[in-house]
Amino acid sequence: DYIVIKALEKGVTIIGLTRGEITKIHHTEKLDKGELMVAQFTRHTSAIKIRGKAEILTKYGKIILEGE
Amino acid sequence: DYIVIKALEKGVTIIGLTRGEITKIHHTEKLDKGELMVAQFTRHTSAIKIRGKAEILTKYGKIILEGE
Amino acid sequence: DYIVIKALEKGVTIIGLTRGEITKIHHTEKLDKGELMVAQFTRHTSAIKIRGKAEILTKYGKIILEGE
Amino acid sequence: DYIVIKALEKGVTIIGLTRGEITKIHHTEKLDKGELMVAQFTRHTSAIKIRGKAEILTKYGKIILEGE
Amino acid sequence: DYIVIKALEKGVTIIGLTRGEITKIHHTEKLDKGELMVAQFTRHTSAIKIRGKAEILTKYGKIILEGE
Amino acid sequence: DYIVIKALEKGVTIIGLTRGEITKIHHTEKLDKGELMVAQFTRHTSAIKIRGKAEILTKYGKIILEGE
Amino acid sequence: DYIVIKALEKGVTIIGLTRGEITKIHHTEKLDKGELMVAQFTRHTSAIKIRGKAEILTKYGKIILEGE
Amino acid sequence: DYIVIKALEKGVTIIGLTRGEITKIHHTEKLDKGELMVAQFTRHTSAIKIRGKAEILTKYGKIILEGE
Amino acid sequence: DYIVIKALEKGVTIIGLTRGEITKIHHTEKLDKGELMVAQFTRHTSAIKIRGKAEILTKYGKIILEGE
Amino acid sequence: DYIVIKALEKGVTIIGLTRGEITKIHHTEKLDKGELMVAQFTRHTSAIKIRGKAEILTKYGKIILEGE
Amino acid sequence: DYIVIKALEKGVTIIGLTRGEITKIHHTEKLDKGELMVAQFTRHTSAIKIRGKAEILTKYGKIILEGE
Ligand SMILES: N[C@@H](Cc1c[nH]c2ccccc12)C(=O)O
Ligand SMILES: N[C@@H](Cc1c[nH]c2ccccc12)C(=O)O
Ligand SMILES: N[C@@H](Cc1c[nH]c2ccccc12)C(=O)O
Ligand SMILES: N[C@@H](Cc1c[nH]c2ccccc12)C(=O)O
Ligand SMILES: N[C@@H](Cc1c[nH]c2ccccc12)C(=O)O
Ligand SMILES: N[C@@H](Cc1c[nH]c2ccccc12)C(=O)O
Ligand SMILES: N[C@@H](Cc1c[nH]c2ccccc12)C(=O)O
Ligand SMILES: N[C@@H](Cc1c[nH]c2ccccc12)C(=O)O
Ligand SMILES: N[C@@H](Cc1c[nH]c2ccccc12)C(=O)O
Ligand SMILES: N[C@@H](Cc1c[nH]c2ccccc12)C(=O)O
Ligand SMILES: N[C@@H](Cc1c[nH]c2ccccc12)C(=O)O
Repeated sequence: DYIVIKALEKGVTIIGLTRGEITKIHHTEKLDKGELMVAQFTRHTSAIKIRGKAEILTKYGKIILEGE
Repeated sequence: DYIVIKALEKGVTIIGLTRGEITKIHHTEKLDKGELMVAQFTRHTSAIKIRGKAEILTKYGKIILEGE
Repeated sequence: DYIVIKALEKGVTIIGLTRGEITKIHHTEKLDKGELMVAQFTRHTSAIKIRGKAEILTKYGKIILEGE
Repeated sequence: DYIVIKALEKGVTIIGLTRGEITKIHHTEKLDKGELMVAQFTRHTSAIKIRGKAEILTKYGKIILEGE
Repeated sequence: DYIVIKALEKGVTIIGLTRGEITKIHHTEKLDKGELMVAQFTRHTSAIKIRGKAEILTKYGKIILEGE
Repeated sequence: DYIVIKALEKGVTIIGLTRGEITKIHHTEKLDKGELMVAQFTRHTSAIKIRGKAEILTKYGKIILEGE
Repeated sequence: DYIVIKALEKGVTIIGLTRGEITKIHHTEKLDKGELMVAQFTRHTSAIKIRGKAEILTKYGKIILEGE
Repeated sequence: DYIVIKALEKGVTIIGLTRGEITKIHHTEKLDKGELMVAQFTRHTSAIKIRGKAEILTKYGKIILEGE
Repeated sequence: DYIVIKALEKGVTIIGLTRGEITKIHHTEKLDKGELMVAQFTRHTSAIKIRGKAEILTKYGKIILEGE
Repeated sequence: DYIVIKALEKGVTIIGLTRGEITKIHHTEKLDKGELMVAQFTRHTSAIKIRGKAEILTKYGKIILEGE
Repeated sequence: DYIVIKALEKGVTIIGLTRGEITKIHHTEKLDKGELMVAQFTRHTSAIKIRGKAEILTKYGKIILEGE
């Protein structure tokens, strides 16, 4: 399973939250405008938070985040 | 399996309930307006509660929570 | 496998029944109006009862409970 | 695999029959009007009987039981 | 895999035949009019016979038995 | 995997042929008119023969046997 | 996986060919007119030949054999 | 996985090629006109060649071979 | 997984390339006009090249090769 | 699971991010205009970033990146 | 999983990139005009690059590469 994030502005942030008893941030990825990231769920990532203006594709369809 | 929560207001709360004999809160995640979280069911999370004005995507389609 | 319950009134009750030879209540979760719960079937939960005015989503579609 | 039973009257009865060589009742669950139960097939339950006025959802669709 | 039997008259009979080298009856379940049974195939049941006026749901659709 | 046989006359015969190097009859089941049998393929049954006037449901659809 | 053969004349022949390095006939089943056979692929049968006037159902649809 | 070959003339040839490092013929089956063969891929057969006028069914649909 | 090749001219060539660190030809099969080959991917074959005028069926549909 | 990237300009960059606790770049692949790359998720790659003018195909459909 | 490449000009190049920590070329296959290659992802190949004028079929549909 993976999700797709296309940054519609500079500084879109993709935050990986840890799998396990404790939930904390293990990685933050910054995207430039026009960059795209395809990110899986993994042994270390069981939740993902996204900030900023972006287009997000999941198995439930496309979501537009307006950002701030 | 994961669900998607898009916060439509500040302070949307996503509560992870423990898997196992005892059911209690192991993590509470607060979203700012316009933030999005993609959260899996895991070894530690077998139920999720959501409060606040949000758009929620599950395998059964989209649900709008009006919040308070 | 999970089901989704959206509370349409305060005090909607979600009851987890034990898996195994004995069937008894292991957890009762109360929802406020407008709250949503996504609950899996697990090693400890093989049946779920729901009381109160709520919208329930399962693989068979949407069901409206009128409550008392 | 689970089935969904929505009670349309008080006293709807859901009977769990034992898995194994012997077939007998291991649990009887009574529903009030407007209550809903989602019940799985399990290590202990390989057949389920239902009495009373109810709406039943299975993978074959919806069935209305008229009751007595 | 399970099948669903809705009794349209009193005395509908559901017969469980044994799995294995020998084929014999291990259980007979009688339904009252308006009762419903959901029965799985199991380690002990590899064939099911049904007598009487009933509505039967399988993966191949609905079958109406007229009974005697 | 199972097939469904609805007897349209008395004396419909369902013959279970053995799985393995040797192919012989291990069980013959006679149905009365209006009776229905749901029969799985099993460790002991890898082929099934049917005689008489019957309606047969398999994953390929419905087949009407005219009988003699 | 199984196939279905409905004999449209007397003497329809279903031939089971052995699985393994050597390919030879391990069983020949004769059907009377109007008889039906449902035959699986098994540990001993990896190819099946059919002679005579018959209707054959496989996952690719229905085939009519005209026979001699 | 299996394929279906219906011979449209006498002498249709079905050739089984060996699985493994070496590719050679391990079996040749001749069909009479109107005969049908259903052949699986197996531990010994990883490729099949067909000669002659025949109708062939695979998961990609029906193919007509015109033969010589 | 298999692919189907129908030769539209004499001398259609099907080349099996080895699985593993080294990629080389382990088998070349020549088809006469009107012959058909159904070839699996295997422990020894992880890529297949085809030359000549042929009709090729894969899970992506039909492809016509014009040949030289 | 794989994704497809078709470069619409020279210098399209495909960045492989490491699987595991640490997220860092393990490989950067540059594409010339008109080149195409098909890249899987693997034991070493659990996220992929893409820069530049490109057409990207994932299970969620086609995405056009405008590049800088 | 495999992809299909049909060369629309001479010299179409299919490049296999190694699976593992290091990403490098382990094999380059040149196609003549009109030749076709069906290539799997394998233990040794986790990414494939393609150069030249070609038609490429993947699970996401057909892609035409214009080449230089
Ligand atoms: N550490 C948590 C992260 C998480 C996943 N899904 C969640 C839902 C709610 C809250 C936290 C989570 C876990 O692995 O389970
Ligand atoms: N601890 C419970 C949490 C839970 C999951 N689904 C439920 C349904 C009802 C009540 C509690 C639950 C369990 O793992 O089973
Ligand atoms: N303890 C029971 C709970 C249950 C599941 N499905 C049921 C149906 C009917 C009655 C009880 C049940 C079991 O695990 O099997
Ligand atoms: N004890 C039986 C219960 C049962 C399941 N399916 C049935 C069908 C008919 C009669 C009994 C049954 C069993 O596990 O097999
Ligand atoms: N004892 C038999 C019961 C059975 C299943 N399918 C059948 C078909 C025909 C005759 C008997 C059967 C078996 O397990 O195999
Ligand atoms: N004993 C045979 C029965 C059988 C199954 N399918 C067949 C097809 C043809 C002839 C016999 C059979 C076997 O298990 O393989
Ligand atoms: N003995 C052969 C039978 C067979 C199956 N499929 C075939 C196709 C062609 C020729 C023979 C066969 C085998 O198990 O492989
Ligand atoms: N012996 C070969 C047979 C084969 C299967 N598919 C092929 C494609 C091309 C050439 C040969 C083959 C193998 O098992 O792999
Ligand atoms: N020996 C290679 C063959 C191969 C498969 N797919 C490829 C794609 C490109 C180049 C070579 C290949 C392997 O098994 O991996
Ligand atoms: N090293 C991370 C890479 C990653 C995958 N998905 C992510 C989502 C967000 C941030 C990082 C990631 C992991 O394997 O889990
Ligand atoms: N060696 C890498 C090759 C690779 C696959 N997918 C990629 C995506 C981006 C960069 C490199 C790759 C791996 O097996 O993981």
